Amino acid sequence: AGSSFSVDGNVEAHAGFMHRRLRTHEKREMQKEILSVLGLPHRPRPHLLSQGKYNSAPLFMLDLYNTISSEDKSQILDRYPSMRTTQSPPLATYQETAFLNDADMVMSFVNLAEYDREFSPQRRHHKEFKFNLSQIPEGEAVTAAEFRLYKECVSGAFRNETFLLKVYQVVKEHPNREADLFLLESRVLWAAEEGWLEFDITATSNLWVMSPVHNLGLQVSIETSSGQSIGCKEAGLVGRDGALEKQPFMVAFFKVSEVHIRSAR
Amino acid sequence: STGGKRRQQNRNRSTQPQDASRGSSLPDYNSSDQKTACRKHELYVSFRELGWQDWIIAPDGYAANYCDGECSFPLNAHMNATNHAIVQTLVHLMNPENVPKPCCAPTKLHAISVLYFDDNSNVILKKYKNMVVRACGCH
Repeated sequence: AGSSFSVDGNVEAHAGFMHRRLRTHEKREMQKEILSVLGLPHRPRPHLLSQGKYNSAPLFMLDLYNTISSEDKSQILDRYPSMRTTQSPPLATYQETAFLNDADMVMSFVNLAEYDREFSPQRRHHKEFKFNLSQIPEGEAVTAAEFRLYKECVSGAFRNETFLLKVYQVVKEHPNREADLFLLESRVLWAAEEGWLEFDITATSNLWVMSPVHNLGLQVSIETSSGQSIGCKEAGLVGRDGALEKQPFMVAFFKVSEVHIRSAR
Repeated sequence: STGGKRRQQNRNRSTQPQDASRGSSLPDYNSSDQKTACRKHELYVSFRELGWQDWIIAPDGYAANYCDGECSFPLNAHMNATNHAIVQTLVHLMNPENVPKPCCAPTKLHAISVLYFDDNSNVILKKYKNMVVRACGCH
């Protein structure tokens, strides 16, 4: 017990379980069974990802997964203290861990916006972000949602600047002029700051889930302390063309909605 | 009582549908040969072996149990899990030490969490709690 052979004959230690090659029909049956348990109609076929490298969202979600698994484990460890090992601190903040405990499901969404809008000097630079929340299963309600952007340290002309970053929800779009916007948050940043910026977009996400036609995305704009509008890249914000593990994304925490539909008396 | 037992086995055998295609004859429950005795097996299901590592991020697999031998389910047109459980009960009465007790009670499964990509490359972390299995089997 305690040792097994994987498909390629290597010895892998899976606590106490034998690992034998499945026959084709067994494989098919097992796949069908697992998909039904996961509640999935078919096996997903995500776009081809760069081999073995995850971008920021899956890395963040993997951290949440490890947090859950280590919590399950810590319950076991409480019962069997001799099994306790040192664990590296999770990436997720304390607040996200609280959301995680409460959630039944967590989803991260890929940014769908294709390009940055750069207008003439009179008009504002801004970056667009769009997320498709239409695939959420019935009955799931957003309990918390965050929009995450990675900011790198700025060198060069703006290295001593302070920036004012604003995140807007796009309320209405117009063909020939700027969209109507609703300010969600504004934040002062130092040029030398580096790390993930989190913005609470729970209310906006709930609106997008309940009324997909209102999902017109987010806009981020940045000004210098003198009020000059600059591009996000100049302020160190990483976009779609940046490092995979620093791509912008949004994450939403869901709970199966407790609302019970009461039949009329 | 020996005669009664033999008559009972004959009756058992005659009530069992013979699956000619498999040519299997039911084992003699009293034979010393325990090779086909009902046993619970453990199997590690690897998502990688299922060729699913492109969409399931974690875990890399899960531990499963299944039973084999006398308590296998010859589920064909005449024998379903419930009937089989009844037959096992009969056998259990006469040879309690030979086979484990059949059980059709709902069985609660461990909670699991799965991390995977959907078709749009969004990532989903889902907790599967309160899962109950209602199948009959050699628990």
